[in-house]
Amino acid sequence: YSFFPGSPRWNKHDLTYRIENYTPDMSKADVEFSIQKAFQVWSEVTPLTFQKLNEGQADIMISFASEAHGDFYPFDGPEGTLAHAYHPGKGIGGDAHFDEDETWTKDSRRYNLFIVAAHEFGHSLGLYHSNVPHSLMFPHYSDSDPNTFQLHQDDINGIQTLYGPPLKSPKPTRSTPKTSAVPSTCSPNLVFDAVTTIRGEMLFFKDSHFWRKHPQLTEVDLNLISSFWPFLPTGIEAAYEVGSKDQVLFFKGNQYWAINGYDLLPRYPKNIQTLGFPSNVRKIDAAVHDKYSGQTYFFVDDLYWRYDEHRQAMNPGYPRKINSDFPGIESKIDAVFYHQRNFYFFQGSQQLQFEPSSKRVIQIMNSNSWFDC
Amino acid sequence: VPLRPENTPIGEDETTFVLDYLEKYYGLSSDPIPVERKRSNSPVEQKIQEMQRFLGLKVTGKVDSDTLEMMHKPRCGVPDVGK
Repeated sequence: YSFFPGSPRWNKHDLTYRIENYTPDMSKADVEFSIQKAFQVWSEVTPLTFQKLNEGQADIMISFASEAHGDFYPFDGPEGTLAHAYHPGKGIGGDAHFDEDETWTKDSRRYNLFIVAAHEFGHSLGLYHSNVPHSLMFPHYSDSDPNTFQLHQDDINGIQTLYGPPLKSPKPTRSTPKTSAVPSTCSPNLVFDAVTTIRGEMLFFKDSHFWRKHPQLTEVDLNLISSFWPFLPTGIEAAYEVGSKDQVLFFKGNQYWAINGYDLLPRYPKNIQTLGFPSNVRKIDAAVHDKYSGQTYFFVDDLYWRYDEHRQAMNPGYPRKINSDFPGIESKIDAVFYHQRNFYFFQGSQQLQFEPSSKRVIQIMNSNSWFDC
Repeated sequence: VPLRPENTPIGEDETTFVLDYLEKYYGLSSDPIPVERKRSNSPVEQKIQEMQRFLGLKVTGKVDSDTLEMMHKPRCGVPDVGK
């Protein structure tokens, strides 16, 4: 490994980054996931943390550009130079530029954005090139499998010379999810934290990840929550969509977040007591909105509340016992969502399809029956 | 276009490509090289040796096929040595 002349480094551990524009070669979410994973390569072996900003000046500004692009190092069209980055410092210091004349991918076809970004961010943190052939900081692109990527010891030695090893106690950072272990999609014992619909798709949340499923498509996508909504915590406990407002609300503890697409709505997160819950309710187990009645149901232990989205207020006469109005649904509920006039309740690794019109459970399935295992 | 037979001198465009590469990544000075310097162990030859050493190639000081192939590989735009 080697350092830039003078060994410039950041004199703080909590760094920020901002993606100024996106390559049309990949979806916005895939770009964000690749960038977030590339930072995670370095945050896992140092005390550094990386927080994504959506506006303003960040320490590390990331952009895609072709040919001459405002610095003294124009790109050169397809192939050749893929990207470059600047060592730590003010202004352009730390920034990373990617050549838009390349084709950027999220898989092992050339060129994988995650692999190139991890290399460039090594420069953004102060590493120069290494002459160790299989190290990440070797100057040439390596066709390694992005899914089995491992940082070379030479890279680790270099970056830890600049910033030291990770802090002993696990640090709560955005870019290093608490349980980055990837959950197994077809495990028969899969228990979800929360489930919701969003713009015609279904999202199944577990720890720091969520599965994305379109009812008409067979494949299912696994993503990090932070790659879509970096402001959300891991371990979401409840979630529901109000389609008429194009909003999804997420709950954890006594807080809740409202989003529209990728964006957090202003003045969120809020306290759940603002919805009308008594102060002894400290968390929500599950929530679901029935778009036909305009009512939202909140489930807490063996009770449930009904909230009128039109009046924006709890209905009087609640809470009521869950099994008095949802026969066959016992407490405690892990998650619930609404699909084609039915409620789908998740309890442990079971899923119960409840038909409100006949007030009965009409089918019992595995929780991950939607994943075509 | 048939492959060039082994060790034939590289064409004009390749010479330019090689000099560009050495300027960009190994700090070869872009000032014109005085003719008398060409005969000695010229800066170009030194830079070629530096590149071959850094990238783990056989150090010949000549742009042999391995060296030329390495120069054409996609890479990061940050130099390998120098500022």
